[in-house]
Amino acid sequence: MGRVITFSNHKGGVGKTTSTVNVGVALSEMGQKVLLIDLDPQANLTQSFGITKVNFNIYEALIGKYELRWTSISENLDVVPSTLDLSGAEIELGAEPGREFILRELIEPIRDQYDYILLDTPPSLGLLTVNALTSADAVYIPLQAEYLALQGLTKLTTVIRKIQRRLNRKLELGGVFLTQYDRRKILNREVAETVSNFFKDKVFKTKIRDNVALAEAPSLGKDIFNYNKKSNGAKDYLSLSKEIIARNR
Amino acid sequence: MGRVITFSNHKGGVGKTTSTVNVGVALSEMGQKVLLIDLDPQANLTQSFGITKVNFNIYEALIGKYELRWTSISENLDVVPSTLDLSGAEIELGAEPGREFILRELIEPIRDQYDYILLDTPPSLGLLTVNALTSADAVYIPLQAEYLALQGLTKLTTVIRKIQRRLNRKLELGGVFLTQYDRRKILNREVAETVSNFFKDKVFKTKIRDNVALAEAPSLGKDIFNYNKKSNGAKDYLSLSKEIIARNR
Ligand SMILES: Nc1ncnc2c1ncn2[C@@H]1O[C@H](COP(=O)(O)OP(=O)(O)OP(=O)(O)O)[C@@H](O)[C@H]1O
Ligand SMILES: Nc1ncnc2c1ncn2[C@@H]1O[C@H](COP(=O)(O)OP(=O)(O)OP(=O)(O)O)[C@@H](O)[C@H]1O
Ligand SMILES: [Mg+2]
Ligand SMILES: [Mg+2]
Repeated sequence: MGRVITFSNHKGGVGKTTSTVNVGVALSEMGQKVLLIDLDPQANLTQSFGITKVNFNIYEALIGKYELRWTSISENLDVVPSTLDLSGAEIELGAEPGREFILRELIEPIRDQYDYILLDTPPSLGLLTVNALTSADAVYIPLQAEYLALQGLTKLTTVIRKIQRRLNRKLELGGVFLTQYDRRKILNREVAETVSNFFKDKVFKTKIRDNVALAEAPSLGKDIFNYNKKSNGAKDYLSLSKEIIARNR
Repeated sequence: MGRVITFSNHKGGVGKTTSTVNVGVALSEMGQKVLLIDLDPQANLTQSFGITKVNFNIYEALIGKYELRWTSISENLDVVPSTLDLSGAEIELGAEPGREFILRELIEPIRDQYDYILLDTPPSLGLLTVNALTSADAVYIPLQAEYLALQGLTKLTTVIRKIQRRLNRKLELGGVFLTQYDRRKILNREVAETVSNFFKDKVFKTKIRDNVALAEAPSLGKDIFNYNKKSNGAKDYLSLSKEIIARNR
């Protein structure tokens, strides 16, 4: 039974896409069968794999043109691409009855073909992110260790609780992990302490360090492992992925 | 006649809020009368000034409860605060006739009281950002010098052109400036070159360097000038603000 995990945080630029891509690849290289779904109209996950010439996408599946379709990246990794047109979905689907369950309906029939289904979400708490949270078994929160990023957490946890009550009883706050972390920065260390006091054992031990290789890799359509296996980024995402497997036994 | 400028880019975490705050303060310290409007439901600009106990906000003004109300930060600087409730505005105002002009209607009566009115926008191209673009004389695009941030530019310029044609003929693409820039990173230098080939003289000469003081200042409710006047962040935002004044003569 495939485990559905969404990487969500409405604060922008905290590493949602980078995490979905690299955790996805790490899990697939450890033999897990993985599907990634790009739910962001910016289509950054789709661009990170250099996917250009496909004629299907998540938008057309969500508006009911066809079932989920994906492109295969490697033996154990498939991707459902996004499109810039997806930004119209929030308005178009807004009046649809049960609009929060549309993605879940698309995932159910294919769930058992995968060990993990990972969802990348846009920097907002709109209908696309609500669909992701309604479909997921767990939500993982990537968090930049900075003041402004910390502010949004209360709102995010409030929305998660509402979804747990009304739309998805099985949704679990699976964990929080720090991204773009530089332990030389006092600010990063202070925020890390605040986060671990607040979230306690929900915080992953692995901190994803600030590492420019992670920002370079997508320009070549590569994940961090195929770009630079020895980089801190590759080590950290491998370690995080091992923690994820341990938490999902 | 107050000049209305919006800082917009749907890519998350590129420095929209940090720029609106610090350009706002720099202009006000150079004797310009400035109003900042926080149009992001995350309310990061409001938090950056440590504004907590006010009982008015942009949301209630947008839904028509009252005219624009602001709190005074210093002699030449006022702020219209945001609220977490603003995330409901996109859906609530979606059916309103002329929904794109609501903010412009609120700004018109008070425009002449200021030299500059700066708008901070959320990381999306939804109704709040469209309202900002419809109200503005110029849009400034803060851009992280990274690959994923570069991808969104085509979509952003497409939306700006649509708004120029249909909603706001006077809207000008005022300029693009680089943020979180580290010239030691090859990626940053490469992207900077791509941007200046694409946008030519629209690119501001000033690059905002990566400077942790900019991320620390909001945790004390301060702008960069009151936090650390000698920092690179303070120097860069002062230099950018001088360029902005020169472009708006
Ligand atoms: N650990 C890291 N070290 C250095 N750069 C990183 C790291 N993680 C992500 N980045 C870079 O930071 C930027 C923001 O990351 P990313 O786009 O993954 O965040 P996001 O949360 O998906 O953003 P958005 O809110 O726009 O969807 C990207 O340019 C990415 O390449
Ligand atoms: N030049 C800089 N150097 C270092 N840190 C910076 C710089 N500019 C912004 N930051 C920090 O980077 C993070 C993102 O910046 P900011 O929140 O201003 O971006 P934004 O575009 O407004 O994000 P969002 O898309 O969530 O609205 C913040 O934690 C901020 O403090
Ligand atoms: Mg993303
Ligand atoms: Mg912001």
